[in-house]
Amino acid sequence: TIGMIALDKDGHVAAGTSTNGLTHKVPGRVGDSPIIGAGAYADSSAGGAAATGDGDVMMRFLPSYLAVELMRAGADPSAACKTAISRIKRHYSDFFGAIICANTTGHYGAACNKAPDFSQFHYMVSNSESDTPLLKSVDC
Amino acid sequence: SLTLPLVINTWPFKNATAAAWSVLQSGGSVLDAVEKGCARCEMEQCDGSVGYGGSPDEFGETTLDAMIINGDTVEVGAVADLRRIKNAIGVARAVMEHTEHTLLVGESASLFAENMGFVAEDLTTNKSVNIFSQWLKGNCQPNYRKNVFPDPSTSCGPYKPKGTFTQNKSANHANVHSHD
Repeated sequence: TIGMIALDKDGHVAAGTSTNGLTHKVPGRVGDSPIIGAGAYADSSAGGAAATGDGDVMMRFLPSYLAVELMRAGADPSAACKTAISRIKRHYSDFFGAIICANTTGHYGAACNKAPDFSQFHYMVSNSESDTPLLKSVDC
Repeated sequence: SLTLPLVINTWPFKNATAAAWSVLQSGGSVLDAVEKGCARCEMEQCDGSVGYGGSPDEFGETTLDAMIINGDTVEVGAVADLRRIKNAIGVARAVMEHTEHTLLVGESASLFAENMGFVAEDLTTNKSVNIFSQWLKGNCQPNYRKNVFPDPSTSCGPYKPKGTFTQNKSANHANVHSHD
């Protein structure tokens, strides 16, 4: 799955997702990726977020919407991402998932939940400081 | 901010980031950037979890889900369980721009896509056939069914509901190779 957030120099935000979902899923099953507020969310007055992982679990908590609303309330992107993950962890302690967050000033962050074979989450960033895609990571 | 514009995406899909960044640098909109970035991953079948030929379902079919959102207007276009169309993010954009709806699913979404000019083609590849074959040979493991018979942890279907339900902990089959 890819989840992406784009901001232009004026702070306009868009977000999107694309996936083929879980392997061996029950036919007809849909995960969080196409669900607004779950797979991704964006509001140009606050920022954007996109989630990835076990969509059957993550879609129950609308983590992308939560993260954007936390940024609107003043949380920095990393803290917003961490809180969104923590809310899910309360109910599913070992779920597989991660989220990226960006606010309208161009600050960004990510968070993930530690699971078997998943202790670090990698994501990509391009901004005017780098002008080329940079690989970033966050410890779960 | 001095750091804007910005493109950020999940997982180390560098070419997708570069594609989106290129759109912004050439004066394109953030919607164009997200669409082109995700479409690049669909074409490149990023880590097998995006685009055609990956994550076959119980019948061996690949289906696609995608969504795009405009943060200025909170207009959204999304497709789910899309069949036979490779450019899922493009269809999601078409849902946003050519309907007043938010989410189209299944065969009807595919028909909409065809009517909007998207090409219908088989999403199966040799790789997805192989993944499906290995799953069948391995007694259909991993398996997302529960409270059915025959026992889904040891047997393939078809399945029927079991009379008595047990509240089992989720098995957590999602991982870095199979995710949303």
